[in-house]
Amino acid sequence: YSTLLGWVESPGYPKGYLPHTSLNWTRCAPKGQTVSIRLIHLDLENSQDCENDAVKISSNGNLIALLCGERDYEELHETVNPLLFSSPGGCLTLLFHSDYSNTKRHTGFRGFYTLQDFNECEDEEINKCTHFCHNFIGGYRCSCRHGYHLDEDKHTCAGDCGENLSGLKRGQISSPFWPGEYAENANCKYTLSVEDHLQLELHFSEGFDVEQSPEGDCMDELRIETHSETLGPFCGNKPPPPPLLTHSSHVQIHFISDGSGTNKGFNLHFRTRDKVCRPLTSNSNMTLLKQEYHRGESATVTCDLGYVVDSAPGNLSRQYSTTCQSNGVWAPLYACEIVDCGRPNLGHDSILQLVNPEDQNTKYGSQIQFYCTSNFYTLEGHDTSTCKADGEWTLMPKCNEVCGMPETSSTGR
Amino acid sequence: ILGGKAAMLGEIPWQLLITEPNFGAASLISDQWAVTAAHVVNGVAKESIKLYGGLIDTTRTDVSPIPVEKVIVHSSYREALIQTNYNNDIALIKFRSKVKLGPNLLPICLPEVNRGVMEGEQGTASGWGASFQDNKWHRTTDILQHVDIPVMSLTECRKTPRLSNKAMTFTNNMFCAGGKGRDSCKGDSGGPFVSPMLSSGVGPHYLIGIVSWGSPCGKGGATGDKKGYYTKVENYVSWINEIKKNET
Repeated sequence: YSTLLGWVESPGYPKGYLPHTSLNWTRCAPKGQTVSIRLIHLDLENSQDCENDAVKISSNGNLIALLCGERDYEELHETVNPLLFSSPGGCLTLLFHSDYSNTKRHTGFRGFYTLQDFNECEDEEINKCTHFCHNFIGGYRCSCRHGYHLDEDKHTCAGDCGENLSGLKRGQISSPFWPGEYAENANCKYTLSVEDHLQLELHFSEGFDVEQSPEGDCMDELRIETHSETLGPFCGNKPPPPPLLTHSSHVQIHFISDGSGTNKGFNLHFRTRDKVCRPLTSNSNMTLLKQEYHRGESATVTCDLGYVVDSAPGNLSRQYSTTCQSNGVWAPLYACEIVDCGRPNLGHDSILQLVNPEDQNTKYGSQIQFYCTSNFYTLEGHDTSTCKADGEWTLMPKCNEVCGMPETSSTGR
Repeated sequence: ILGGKAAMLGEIPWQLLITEPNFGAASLISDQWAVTAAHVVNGVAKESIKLYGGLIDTTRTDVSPIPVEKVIVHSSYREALIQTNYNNDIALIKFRSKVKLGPNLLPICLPEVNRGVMEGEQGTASGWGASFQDNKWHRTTDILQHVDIPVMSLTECRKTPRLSNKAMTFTNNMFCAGGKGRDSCKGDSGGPFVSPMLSSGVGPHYLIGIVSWGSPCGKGGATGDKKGYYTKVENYVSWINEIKKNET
């Protein structure tokens, strides 16, 4: 780029150019800069559409000026020169040619070319800064207002937020700038963590206002993650989410906003209370069913019909006794597994066989289908059997011998 | 069989042949059970029984006997030195394993419990027993014979023949059947009497009788009125089913 400064002129300038003369000149700019030409003199033979003698200037192959005739300095300065520059990092090409003759002598052209910085901040196609844009020679950079930080994409300003509040048993959490409008492009993570025997309780304040689309979708959102579930997303402006008993000692609150909107956000206070056990309901129910059980309370778990306790292999009990522990966990705790009748043992050479034995579901409530492998037997009863809750199949069909029916032999001669 | 004709292979696929230790027949009632007359298998060792299925020609030597696992003679059957009472003449034979059914080996249906055996009802008796053919008596026939005969009236059945100068007993567990020159004969014992008769072409056929006893076939000539007595199977269907259930 050291040569990107100097004069470009027609051959023979200023004495005049000869017929059949040409010039092919190109200069390219480094990234973030442009090549420009300032013509100070132009005197060529004039013609319709400059078809005789001409100067053609193009940027990256696109024609930006076609010149001939005589132009005074002012005209060049005001109407021609402002167009003569390349795109940032692009190339500027000047082509000059003269035809076979001139009616009189023409001096030609002369221009000064130079590198210029390109101001990306003024170009909306390039400038993607969400807050401030700063131009410098060869490039630009973004910066943010107070309370924001520049995101990893180097363009987006994201609200500063999030906090690790581990160890605190009570406190407040709110969206950035609460009760003012919350920051755009926020991605906040608040961490709460207390001792294992405690659980966190969250109470939202009035004024909850998180951007929601007219269709009811959450444009911005608040999510609460516990060790076992995710609550939310919450959004909208009324009413706030109800008090949340998380049953968890560890909670993460995520607040995400997009790049637009004017909403207040959220504010909540958190506190702790002793953990309780919740009734087991997955494929089972409990005796003396209550909303919550306290440490030391026992209950009997009864698996739903068709489910059994997986406490020990071969033990098909539907019930077990369990006690609520201080950490809010039942012990012992067994899953209620669906009863599996297994594939019926028909014997390899049995006339009765399963249709598609590999594809048959053998769990509680499912049906398996049978057929007789010999034409000399008929299927008695339905062709299916159902897996019962006791792990047995309902009465299986039988293949009965076809009786009293000799096959009619052919009498054809 | 008197007055009968030769069966074709597959025509009576439930017919089983017993050659040892006594000559007789049986009927296949499932792929693991057969029924016969008690007096054919009573008191014999199961291992000594040679029982064949799927054939009509007794001279075939390429057929293997069906191994017998158990013989169950009806508990009310009584054997005597001079037999005058064939009441409950029925026995079950269980095979060691299931036989492979096919066109020539198929079971006969058992009747309903209270089906009833009607006077004049036509049935078919079959067997390899004695026959009168080509003006000669034969102790047995090589090719299975069958004959269509009507059930006789109770009045006629009660007129039992005297055998060995002893009066023979007729009970409700029997019926008799026969016609002019048509009868089952010695060596047909244990074999089937099925209804409807085979020549009707109507099925399925039911085992309503088991060849049991009768007057000596030769007596009175080959063309006289014949009368054979058959165990009435419908009276034993519950017994058969109970034993099959307990043995499964």
